[in-house]
Amino acid sequence: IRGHTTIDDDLMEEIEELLISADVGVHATMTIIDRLQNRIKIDKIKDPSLVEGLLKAEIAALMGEGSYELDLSAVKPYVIMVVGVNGVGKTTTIGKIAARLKQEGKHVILAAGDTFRAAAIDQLEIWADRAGAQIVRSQPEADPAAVAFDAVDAALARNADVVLIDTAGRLHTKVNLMKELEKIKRVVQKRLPAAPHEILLVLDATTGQNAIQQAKLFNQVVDISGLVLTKLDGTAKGGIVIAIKDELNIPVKLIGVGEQVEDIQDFDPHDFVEALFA
Amino acid sequence: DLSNKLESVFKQLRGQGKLTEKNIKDGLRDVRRALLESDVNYKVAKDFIKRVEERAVGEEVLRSLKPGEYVVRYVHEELINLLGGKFQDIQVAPQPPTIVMVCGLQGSGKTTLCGKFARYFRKKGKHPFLIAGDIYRPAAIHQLQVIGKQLDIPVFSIEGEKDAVTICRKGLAEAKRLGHDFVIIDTAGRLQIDEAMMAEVERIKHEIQPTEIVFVADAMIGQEAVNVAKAFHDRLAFDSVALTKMDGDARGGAALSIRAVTGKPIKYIGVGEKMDALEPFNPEGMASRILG
Ligand SMILES: Nc1nc2c(ncn2[C@@H]2O[C@H](COP(=O)(O)OP(=O)(O)OP(=O)(O)O)[C@@H](O)[C@H]2O)c(=O)[nH]1
Ligand SMILES: Nc1nc2c(ncn2[C@@H]2O[C@H](COP(=O)(O)OP(=O)(O)OP(=O)(O)O)[C@@H](O)[C@H]2O)c(=O)[nH]1
Ligand SMILES: [Mg+2]
Ligand SMILES: [Mg+2]
Repeated sequence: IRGHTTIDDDLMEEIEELLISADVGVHATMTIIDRLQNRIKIDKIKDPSLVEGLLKAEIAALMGEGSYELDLSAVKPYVIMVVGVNGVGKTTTIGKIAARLKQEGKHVILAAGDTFRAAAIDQLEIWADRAGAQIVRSQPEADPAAVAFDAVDAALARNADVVLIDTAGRLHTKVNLMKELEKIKRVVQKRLPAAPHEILLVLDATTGQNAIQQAKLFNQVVDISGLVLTKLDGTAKGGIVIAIKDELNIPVKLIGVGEQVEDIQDFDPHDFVEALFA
Repeated sequence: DLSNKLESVFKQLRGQGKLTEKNIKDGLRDVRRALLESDVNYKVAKDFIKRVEERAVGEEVLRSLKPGEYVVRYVHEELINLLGGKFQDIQVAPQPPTIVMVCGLQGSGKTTLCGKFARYFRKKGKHPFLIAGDIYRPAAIHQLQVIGKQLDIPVFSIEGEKDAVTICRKGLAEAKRLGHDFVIIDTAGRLQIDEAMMAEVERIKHEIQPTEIVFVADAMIGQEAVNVAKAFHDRLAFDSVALTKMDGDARGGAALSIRAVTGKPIKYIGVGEKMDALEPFNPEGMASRILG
């Protein structure tokens, strides 16, 4: 979009291609372009070299503040539940968050809430070990709500700072699995009425428009407080979070940028927008 | 519903004999939107629409048929053709064992698919053998071992071995020694831009000479499917594609994108987390799903 001498339909079509190719989706792209064209009209803008800046500013403003505000002084234990469809990076993200908190001197407990998938508990145990966190686990096939309950219970007994609850991957279309998620939340609330204090929906940056459905349905069932966008170290731009912010106003809090324990960062809307246009 | 949407666009066509260029352009705008909403790649959708446009202009619109329905059916048939005609199965090696290697991005469903293939081909009379080639992901080997145990299918791994090629080579030798005729190699998830990891999977291919390399893609993958598939195809010349998590509601436009850019057939789809959740790919079902 940089080589244009006038603001014309061609320029708008290039912007459309850029945004759709970044998985922003048709609807959100049209909304963004409408707003941009309005802006151009109202401010009587003639110089095409200004368009990119306007576009970036508009998208960054939409994405909002977004930094991960974890106020651990106010609440103890702070309970974070991590949810999402299969294979997006929930377990790995929990390991990364745990390590970061441990480095800040926090006492962290992990709840092995995926009692279904082969070696899921073992996978989380390795991450607990890497992060220096404690793990509360049961047997495969155990009730995940019971594991979550036990973890919160243990956190209260041991005066831990944070509980991170891992859950099994589940497609948002599976009613019984979504009901199970609701139950995990309810049972945690029983032990600690304000918990979970944070419910993070993990989204894979390579995901297309289905991410919007994922966000909608998970949000209906358990009130999502923030998104984690993983695998941004790949070539996908993760534009779906723009559509989700626009439609559901759920902010991105963290991003995953690799498979190692340190590969997690706070979401920065300006960095995100720059990468979109890189 | 796309048919109904196009119907209103084509209302004025009733009674006219042929579809004009303008009629087609208007109708196809809605089709293009449907494709993009299904995650078909922007450029792939553009090319597809252009081809349909060229062929549809001048077509006879049957007087009894609604033009909107006609265009949709035309597009539907084009999609089915592109997605691949008759079902093609995994190739069988002229001399046993048949060796199947899976590859793909992180979390796409490879390890689960390996278990599903093992169960499926045993039902067809093969004697499968699994090789745990993911030495990176925490508990990846253990995951395949648990699956193998559930299915009562042997899993080969070498504790502490840091070279995936060595594991695959020794695993293949062991499979042959024990008389297995169907070997399935699980590999680590990797980014197509990770040079070291792409070199690793190239080395495994070179060393093992698989009968079939299956590129595994998540049905919910978006626009990037083209870049990812193209890179894996350039490096590995994979033979076929498996699309996983098709039991969700992702429309799966990536199927069209991947097929368009690599020319390789989709042979199987994953339709659940359990080991029996594997089905042969059905292009007609996929076309309807993509059109929404
Ligand atoms: N490149 C990259 N890979 C990631 C990232 N986050 C997770 N992964 C990889 O994605 C794969 C899946 O990660 P998991 O943490 O097992 O995902 P999950 O959501 O817990 O999966 P299920 O529990 O099976 O639903 C693993 O190979 C991870 O190493 C990331 O930010 N970048
Ligand atoms: N619903 C559903 N889930 C699936 C399907 N295939 C795999 N999964 C789930 O997707 C998640 C990831 O599957 P894996 O087999 O671990 O994926 P992978 O490609 O081996 O992951 P990496 O080795 O980390 O790259 C797991 O939770 C699986 O149970 C499928 O067809 N349907
Ligand atoms: Mg997990
Ligand atoms: Mg795997």
